[in-house]
Amino acid sequence: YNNREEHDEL
Amino acid sequence: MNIFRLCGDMSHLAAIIILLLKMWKTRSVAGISGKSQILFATVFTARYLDLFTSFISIYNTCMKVFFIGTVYFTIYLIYMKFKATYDSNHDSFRVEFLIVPVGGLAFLVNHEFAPLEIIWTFSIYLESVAILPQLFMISKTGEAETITSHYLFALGSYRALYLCNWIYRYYAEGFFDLIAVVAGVVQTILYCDFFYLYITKVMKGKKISLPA
Repeated sequence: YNNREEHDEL
Repeated sequence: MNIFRLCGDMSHLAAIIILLLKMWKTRSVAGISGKSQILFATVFTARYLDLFTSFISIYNTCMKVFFIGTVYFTIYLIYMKFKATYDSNHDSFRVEFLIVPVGGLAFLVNHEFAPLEIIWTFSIYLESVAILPQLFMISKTGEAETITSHYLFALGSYRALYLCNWIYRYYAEGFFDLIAVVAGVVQTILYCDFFYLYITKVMKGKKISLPA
């Protein structure tokens, strides 16, 4: 899992 | 940002605008589930808590503000301004049967056991089932206004386009978020029978009328 630190999607 | 995600966001935007136009033009919320709109307001509030703490882009911030503003305005129209046209008898889905399991699941299955992350996960899981009261209401009334069908088609397409966005991001950027993908698949599957009705009926100028 390498979702960015912050969620950049709406 | 990629074309799939942009089209998805535009489809989501179109859905909200179609809904507002339907309410404003017909001055009626007949056939619209207030409970689903309350669930969507919960989804947006929980997901956009980072609105003031983390800045991604002007686009991201504007869309978040627009989504939150319009969903609360929709609730105002349903429960206050056009309250007389709200069909609460048919909007009888027990949302606690959604919120409790989704809340529990967000605690158990998340990427990081941190408050903001759990709340974000809760919003992702809740969004995947938030349309159920609306679909349930249509099954009870046995029909949907054509404009409401367009609203649902745009809303269902938004997450389907996001699935394409995640496939693209996996191959282009190596980005992968299992929680968002699984919830997105569930959310899109819930629209499938509606998509079938929409394509076989509404596209031919007929109204959607389920066997009541």
